[in-house]
Amino acid sequence: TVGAVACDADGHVATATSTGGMNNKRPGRVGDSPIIGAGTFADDATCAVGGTGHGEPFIRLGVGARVAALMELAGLSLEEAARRVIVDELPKLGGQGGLIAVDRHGNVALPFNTAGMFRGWVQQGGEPTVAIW
Amino acid sequence: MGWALAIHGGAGLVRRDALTGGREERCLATLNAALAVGRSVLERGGSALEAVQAAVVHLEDDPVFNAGRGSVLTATGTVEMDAAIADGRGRRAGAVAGITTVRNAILLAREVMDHTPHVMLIGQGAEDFARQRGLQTVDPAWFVVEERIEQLERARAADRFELDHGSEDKDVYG
Repeated sequence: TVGAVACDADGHVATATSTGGMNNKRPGRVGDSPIIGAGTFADDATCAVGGTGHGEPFIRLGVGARVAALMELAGLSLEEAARRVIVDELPKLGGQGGLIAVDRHGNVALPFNTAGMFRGWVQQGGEPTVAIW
Repeated sequence: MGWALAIHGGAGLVRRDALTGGREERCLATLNAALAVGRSVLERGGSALEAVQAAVVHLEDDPVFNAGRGSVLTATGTVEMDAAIADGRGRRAGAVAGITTVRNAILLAREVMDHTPHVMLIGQGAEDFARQRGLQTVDPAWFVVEERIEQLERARAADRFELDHGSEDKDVYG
């Protein structure tokens, strides 16, 4: 899976996700990537989210929309909401993976719970960073 | 705080020190290039939507990741790709699933968002829509690379699914 999230200079957010799925998947299986609110979600009022990992737990938890809901309804920051969903909640459903997220202020969150993750990020005025865990 | 961009190249259970044969360098180079593509859009005042689309198209075209060329394979050895795009302005969204010939699935998801009243199209209907919109299509063989065939054979032998970058059962959470 590959994905991107962004906040532009006007404070609008967006996300894009593309995937082949999981190797050896059953034909017809669809993961979280194209499910709006699970692997892909964007709302200027809260955040844009892109997920990667085992799709089924992401769908069952509604990962993207849940991060946004925790910000909107519980008042959590982007980092707090993203971390709670990926580190605390997703593993309880057997979910392995992570997300990238950005809010309308340009804050970025990148939590994950797997042994392999491939990331890059840059913020206005900062240096681009790319890393593999 | 200004504009911001983040990208990812998928998850896996493989350890970084298992990325041999120059794969780590190839992954880093692709991530750097995709980040630069999206960053250039934002630096010139482009929209977040255009930035994420540009970055993902770049990642789709690179065989080291599993979207587009270098796609993973189903249990029967075929490709089936999914993609979605969402715009925070008005919670607009478009998605496609189970497509097999569209070179850049993310561009088809964008077409669904911009040119239909729907959120998701799947299978043959999505393929037909791609042709109506004039998107580039390719033979499904375009998406198949040797590394993914080998990965499928390992997954079949172990009777398991594999994330983008493989699995190591001993090291689930890193």
